[in-house]
Amino acid sequence: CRIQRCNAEYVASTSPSSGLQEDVALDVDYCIALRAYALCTRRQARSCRGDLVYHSAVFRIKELFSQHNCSSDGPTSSAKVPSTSRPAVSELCDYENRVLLSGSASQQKKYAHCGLFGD
Amino acid sequence: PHLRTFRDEFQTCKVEGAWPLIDNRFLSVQVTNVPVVLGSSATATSKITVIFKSYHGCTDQKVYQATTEDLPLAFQDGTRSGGDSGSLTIVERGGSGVGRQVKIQARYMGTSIIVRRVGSYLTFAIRMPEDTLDFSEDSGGLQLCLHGCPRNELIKEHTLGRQSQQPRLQGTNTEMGPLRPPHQVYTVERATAKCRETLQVEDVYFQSCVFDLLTTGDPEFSMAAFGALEDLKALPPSKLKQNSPRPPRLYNQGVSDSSA
Repeated sequence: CRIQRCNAEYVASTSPSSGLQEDVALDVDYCIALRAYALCTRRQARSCRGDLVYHSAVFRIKELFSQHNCSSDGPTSSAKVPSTSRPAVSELCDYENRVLLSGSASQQKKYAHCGLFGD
Repeated sequence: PHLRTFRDEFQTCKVEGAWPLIDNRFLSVQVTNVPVVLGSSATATSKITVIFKSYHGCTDQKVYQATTEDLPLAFQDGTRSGGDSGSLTIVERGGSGVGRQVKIQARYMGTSIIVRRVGSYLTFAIRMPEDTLDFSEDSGGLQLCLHGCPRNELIKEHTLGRQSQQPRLQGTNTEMGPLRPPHQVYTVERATAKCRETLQVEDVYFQSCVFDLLTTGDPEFSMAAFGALEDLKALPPSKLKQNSPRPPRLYNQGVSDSSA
């Protein structure tokens, strides 16, 4: 169970030193960080079954979505976007652009393919 | 139909009726397959429904549906894009000439989809970033693209060997309308020769082409495999190898080495 890692990433991405303040209620970047946190916890669902820290996090995330008026669907990013180069919404709607902004461009992204044809 | 999963596995499946291909937080894809010939369990795709789920700030929920009668160049609500950002769009593809083609690009999730009509049926191809997929066993139950077909839906190798000895009659079904004139009967040799006209490499796509010809006897429908290969090439960047260095192998496929 790696819920502590999710917690740590979330804290790092929303700490004052990251340039992101939680009290900016509708901050696009905050919602991105929160969605990333939610995604991270969802991925731990199986291994963290019954873990009190995990279940607390799930409960807290639900509250935060509501408090900050964030939608649960939308872009996620595991890394903080520098505030000096805050992307426009249209840039956030481009997956490859988001990958670049999140700083993981050096990791070559892999794509999977599925096809259904013939009889 | 023939299925190439996200894990690069090939299968030939029955999967008659409605089946989910993909169901995750971004989109849901469902297909309907109908029998193609009398006396065979083989089916082909007659309807494809793609639901692009709402993605905050990028697109509203959009539904695309294609049937054998209608391959629209728009979502069900009549629009050709989702939201104002232009990150979800539909365009018509030209090019290689195998059937009519529609390409849907969902930039917000790095995903492209191609839907074709080949002969009387539909084909589907999608490319998605791996990190948007959840390969875990818990990931949303049945998803053919993710987990492949259930074991009891696979068409076994021996089935073709028996059936290829007998002539095929084009079947009827409620969605495809009246009985069509029977197509010619292909022997393995003739089917192989026909498929060599369009597919140079004798890989799994080639074997699928042979299977389709033997099953339906419809030369137009045999182009489905060629179209699927074209779609794979048209959806870069892909890390998948198109031709395995190993001998061609259809995983639990309907074409055995001896028959193909």
